[in-house]
Amino acid sequence: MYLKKLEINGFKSFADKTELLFEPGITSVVGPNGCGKTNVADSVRWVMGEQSAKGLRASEMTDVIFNGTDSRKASSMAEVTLTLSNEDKSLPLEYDEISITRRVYRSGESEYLINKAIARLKDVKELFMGTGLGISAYSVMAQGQMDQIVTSKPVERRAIFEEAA
Amino acid sequence: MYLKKLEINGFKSFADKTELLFEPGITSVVGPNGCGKTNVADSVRWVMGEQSAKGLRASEMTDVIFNGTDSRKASSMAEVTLTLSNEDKSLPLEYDEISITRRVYRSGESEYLINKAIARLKDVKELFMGTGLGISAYSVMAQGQMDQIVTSKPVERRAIFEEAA
Amino acid sequence: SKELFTSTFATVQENFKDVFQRLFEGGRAELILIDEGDVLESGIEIVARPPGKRLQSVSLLSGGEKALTAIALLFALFMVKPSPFCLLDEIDAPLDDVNTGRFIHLLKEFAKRTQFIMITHSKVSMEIADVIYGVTMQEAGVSKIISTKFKEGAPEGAPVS
Amino acid sequence: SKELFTSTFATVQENFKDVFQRLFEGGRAELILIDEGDVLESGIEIVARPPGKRLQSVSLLSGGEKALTAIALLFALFMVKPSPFCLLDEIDAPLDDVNTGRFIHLLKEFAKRTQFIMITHSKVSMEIADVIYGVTMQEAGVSKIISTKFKEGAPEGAPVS
Ligand SMILES: Nc1ncnc2c1ncn2[C@@H]1O[C@H](COP(=O)(O)OP(=O)(O)OP(=O)(O)O)[C@@H](O)[C@H]1O
Ligand SMILES: Nc1ncnc2c1ncn2[C@@H]1O[C@H](COP(=O)(O)OP(=O)(O)OP(=O)(O)O)[C@@H](O)[C@H]1O
Ligand SMILES: [Mg+2]
Ligand SMILES: [Mg+2]
Repeated sequence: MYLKKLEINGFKSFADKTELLFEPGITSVVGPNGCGKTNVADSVRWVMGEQSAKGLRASEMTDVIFNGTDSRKASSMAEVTLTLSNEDKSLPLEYDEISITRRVYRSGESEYLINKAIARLKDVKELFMGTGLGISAYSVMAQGQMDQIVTSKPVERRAIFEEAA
Repeated sequence: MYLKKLEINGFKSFADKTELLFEPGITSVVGPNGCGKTNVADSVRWVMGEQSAKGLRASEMTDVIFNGTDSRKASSMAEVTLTLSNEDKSLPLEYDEISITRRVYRSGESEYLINKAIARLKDVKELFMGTGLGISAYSVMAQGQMDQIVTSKPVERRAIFEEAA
Repeated sequence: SKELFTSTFATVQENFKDVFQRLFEGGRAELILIDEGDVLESGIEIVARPPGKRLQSVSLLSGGEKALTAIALLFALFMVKPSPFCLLDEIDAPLDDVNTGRFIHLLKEFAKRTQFIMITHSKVSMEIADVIYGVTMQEAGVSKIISTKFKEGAPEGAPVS
Repeated sequence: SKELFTSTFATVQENFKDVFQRLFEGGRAELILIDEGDVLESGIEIVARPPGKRLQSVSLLSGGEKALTAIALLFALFMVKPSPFCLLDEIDAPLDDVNTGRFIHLLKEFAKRTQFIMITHSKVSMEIADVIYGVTMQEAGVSKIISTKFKEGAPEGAPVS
C-alpha cells in the first residue's frame, strides 16, 4: 500500500484547496522558512487522528483552521483528505483505493469520513491498526524532536520504546 | 577590551596545545560534525568559571580532560588560557593584557590563575563583573538552546530575563 | 507481555547496532536494559562510540553525532514494524554534507519498501528525490505548491493548485 | 529592585520590537508582563507577527521563524549590557539563505562594537567573517585548528598548532 494523494483545504496556511500527488520512492518538500512545509506534515498527522492540539503546535484544535490575512477572510472549516492505494489489500476493505477525510468547524465540531461516508475516529483507528500507519509508529519523524531520544533519561526513553513496540 | 588569544591544552578533544588568535570583528569557526567546534565554545565558558558539568555536556568536571584514543594516552589535566586586551583599562588592573587560566586534574582538583598568579574563582568572577563578561550575560549563545526562549512558559522565560538583567 | 517486549527489544538492539555502523562507517553502539531483572519497567540506556573515538557518555557527543545516533535509533525502531510511508521533517538539519550523504544513501535503500516524504533545506538531500514539491508563499500568509518532477528527464515546474 | 527591573525591561521591550522588525523586514513583536501589578514575580509573554501574517500564538510559528524571533530577543537582551565578545554556536542553523542574510547583516552592525566568534555550517554566514578558523580531526579523536585569514587579499591556510 502507499500514499497516493493528499488534499489540504483551509488547514493552517493552506487557505486554498491544494493537492499533492505521491508515487513510491522519495518525495522531497522544500521552500523558505514559514512557507508551510511542516504544516503539510501536520495535516498528515491530523487526518490520521492526532488528538493533541499541542502536538500540532496549537492551543486548541480550531487553531488549525486558516485564520485569514490582511487580504483574505478566515476559513470556516479545515478539511484534509488522505488517499491510499489498497491494490495489495493490506487494509481490510474491498476497495482498491481508500480515502480518509477529517474536518473541523469553528464550533470545534469534528467529522471523519472513510470513502466519503461518515465514520467515527474509532473506525479510522481500526483501519490503520496493524498496517503500521498509526501516528505512534514513527510514520512522522519531526523537526527538532530527534535530539530527545538521545538526550532523554532512561525512563523517558523507555516510554518512547513502548509506543513503537 | 577584546579577546586576543585562546590556548586550549588537554581540554576535551584538544589533546595537543592549540592556540587561536583573535582580532576585533567577526571570526568564523567551521568544520565537520564532531571535529571540536562546540568544544572550543565549551573551553571559553569553562575558563570563565562555568561551574556546571552538565552545562558542558559532562557528568563530572573531570570528563573535560582529554580521555585518549586508540593511539593516544589520556591527558592528566586540562588547561585553558584566555587572554584579553586591557588597553582601555575596562578591567580594574594596571596591565595592558590580562590572561585567565583554569586547570583541572584527574583528582578533580581545580586551579585558577590571573596573569600566571594563583587566584580564587572569586577573584576571576570579580574581575569579569561589570564588564558584561560573566557567562550569564549571553556572551555565549548555544547550539540548540535558542528555541527554548521562545517556546518556554512565561515563568521560565522570566528566569532567563533575570539572569540577563 | 514480557516475551513480546524482550523479543522486540532484541530486534531493535540488533537493528540499532547495524544501522549505527552503516551511518558512522564504523564505531559501535548498544542499547542496554538498565535493569535486566525488571524487563517490564526498566529504563533503556544508549551507548555510542563514533569510529576512532573512545567510549564516553552520549551527552559528550557533538550536535551532528547525536542527530546521526537518533536517526540510527529511529530507523532501528521503524524496521520492527515499517509503515507504508514515512514523513521526515528536517531530520538532516544538524548533519554536515558527508553525514547527509550517508543518511540519504541509507534512505535510498529503505525507500525500496517504504515511501518517504522528506522535508529538507539541504541541497545534498534533495538530490535523491524522485519528485520535488516546492512550497511557496507568494501571497503573504497563503501556502501554494509547485511540483517539479525529476524522474524522467528535464524538470518541469507546474502549479499543482 | 523594582525600578531597576522596570527600566531594564522597558529597554529590552524597545530593543526587541526594533530588532524583530529589522530581521523580519516588517511585522511586529512585543514583550508583555503578564501581571503588571506584580512586576517582581510576573511571567513574561512573547507576541510575534511576521509581516503579512495574522497574529497568533508563537507556538504556531515555523522552526525558522521561531529561531529568528529568538535571535531578536537574545540580541535585545544583549544590547542592555553588551559583552566585549560574544560566541555564537550554530544559531543560524534553522534559517534559510534569505533569513541568514538578514541575520548576518545585523551581526555586521553589532560587530562594530562587539567581537563575534561564530560557529557555523552555513556558507552564507561564513562570507562575512574577517577570519575563518577550520577545525579538523585528521587524527581520529584529536582536534586541530587551521586558520584562513580573509581580511586582506587571498586566503592562506596555515596550521596554527
Ligand atoms: N491557522 C492558521 N492560519 C493561517 N496561518 C497559519 C495557521 N497556523 C499556522 N500558520 C502559519 O504557518 C506558518 C508556519 O508554517 P510551517 O511551520 O509549515 O513552516 P515551514 O515551511 O515548516 O518553515 P521552516 O522551514 O521555518 O520550518 C506560520 O507562519 C504560521 O503563521
Ligand atoms: N574528554 C574528552 N576527550 C576526548 N574527546 C572528547 C572529550 N569530550 C568530548 N570529546 C569529543 O568531542 C567530540 C564533540 O566535539 P564538538 O561537540 O565540539 O563537535 P562539533 O564540531 O561542535 O560538531 P557539530 O557540528 O556536530 O556540532 C565528540 O566526538 C566527543 O567524543
Ligand atoms: Mg518546519
Ligand atoms: Mg557543535
